[in-house]
Amino acid sequence: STIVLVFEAPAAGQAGSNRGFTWAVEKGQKIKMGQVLGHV
Amino acid sequence: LRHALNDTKIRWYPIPVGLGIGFLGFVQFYKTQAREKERWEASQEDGDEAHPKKRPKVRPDGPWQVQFMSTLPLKAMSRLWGRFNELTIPYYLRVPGFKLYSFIFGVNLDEVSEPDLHVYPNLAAFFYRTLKPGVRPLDPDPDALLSPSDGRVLQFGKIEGNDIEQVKGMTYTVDALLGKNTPTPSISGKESEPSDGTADKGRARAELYGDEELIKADEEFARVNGISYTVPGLLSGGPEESHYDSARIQDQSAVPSNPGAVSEVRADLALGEKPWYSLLSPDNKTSLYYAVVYLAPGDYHRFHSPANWVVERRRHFAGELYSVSPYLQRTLPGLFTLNERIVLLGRWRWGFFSYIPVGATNVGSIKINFDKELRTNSLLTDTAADHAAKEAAARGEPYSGFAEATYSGASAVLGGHALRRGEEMGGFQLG
Repeated sequence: STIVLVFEAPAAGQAGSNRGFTWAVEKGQKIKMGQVLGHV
Repeated sequence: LRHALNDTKIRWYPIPVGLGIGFLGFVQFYKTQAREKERWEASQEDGDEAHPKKRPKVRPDGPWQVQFMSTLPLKAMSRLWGRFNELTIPYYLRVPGFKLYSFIFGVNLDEVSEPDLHVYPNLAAFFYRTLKPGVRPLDPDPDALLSPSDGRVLQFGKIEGNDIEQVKGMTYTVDALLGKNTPTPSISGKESEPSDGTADKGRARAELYGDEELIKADEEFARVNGISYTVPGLLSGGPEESHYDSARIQDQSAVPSNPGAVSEVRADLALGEKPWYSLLSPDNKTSLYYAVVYLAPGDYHRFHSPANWVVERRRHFAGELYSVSPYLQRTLPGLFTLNERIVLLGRWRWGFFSYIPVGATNVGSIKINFDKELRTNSLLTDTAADHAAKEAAARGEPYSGFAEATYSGASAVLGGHALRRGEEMGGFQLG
């Protein structure tokens, strides 16, 4: 089974905004529910 | 002959289980083909053009393995596999059986909420097991997007344009994955006052998306599914950080707001005027991202909400049921646009949010806890799809391949069903 997430988030590196989405995973990494995929 | 019949000793031999399964599969396949043929002949008589036979069967391209798979009755096999896994296992075989399964697929039995494995009557029940409280702590950072389930991160990245180009071996268009168009709102009529009278619409929406003064006025403004929500709690962010300004909210008159039923399935599909990307923010301060998490057979197969968000509508693509193993993901381009899947569309504090559980042959059913009407991987699904195709053809419109339901009835104020970070949303069931 697979779950795909498609979502909108602040683009990293926007002028005048310190928010931007960054990934916190590696490709092929094992992950548990509740762990971090990424941060805004 | 009489002598042979009377005097020959009768000896019984066990039939191999695989042979039995093969035979049942063949019988099922033969019945399905006969029924299709019968229906097709009937449609020939009355000239019915919209017969499924006329609907182009999606032929995936790819190596011979994929072509071979596309000729197999995968749905019938999935249902058969589901039936097989719902057979009750003899009581004393359950513990060794589940331990063997756990050993082969790497299930951590220490995390399973039910210590006595005898409780699980069959493999389907064990597959849909729950975990002990606390074994999956949520990351405390409110700005973190959480993993929706156990599994392996197969792909992730940013979406440029319509194609998800950064994905090796998996090229598909977002439109194909999410379904491009949406039917005209199924709930007709003007915006009306919420029947429970909790708040007037404009004020409530402003509260939802960040109008500080109004929030101070009424911290607890919505009771959804019996749980009271505060705006900051729901969207896990200070109102001043919220992405929407109330002016923008005001012009969303197209958003269905009539409470109506919790969800309403509309099998007839017409080209509407509100594609999925109408939910995207008009300013260009945001981008689209995607992530793909693969659940192996031994993983915990219930899935959860990765953030606070409001799901507004659901699109069910009946699709085929190919395996979603990493191998097939690499070899079958556009796999996810072929498979049976549920596309949940909604919003979170940063804009558009969608959550797409994708089914597979060995794990056919997708369950969404708050959508009692959803049936996947069942004959009903096929029948609904045929029905939808006929109706769309009768109206001279193309069949866009999915049945849609909206959750606007869940909360008139939020315009959808609110999900909390880490809340269980449903799961994958065998067969």
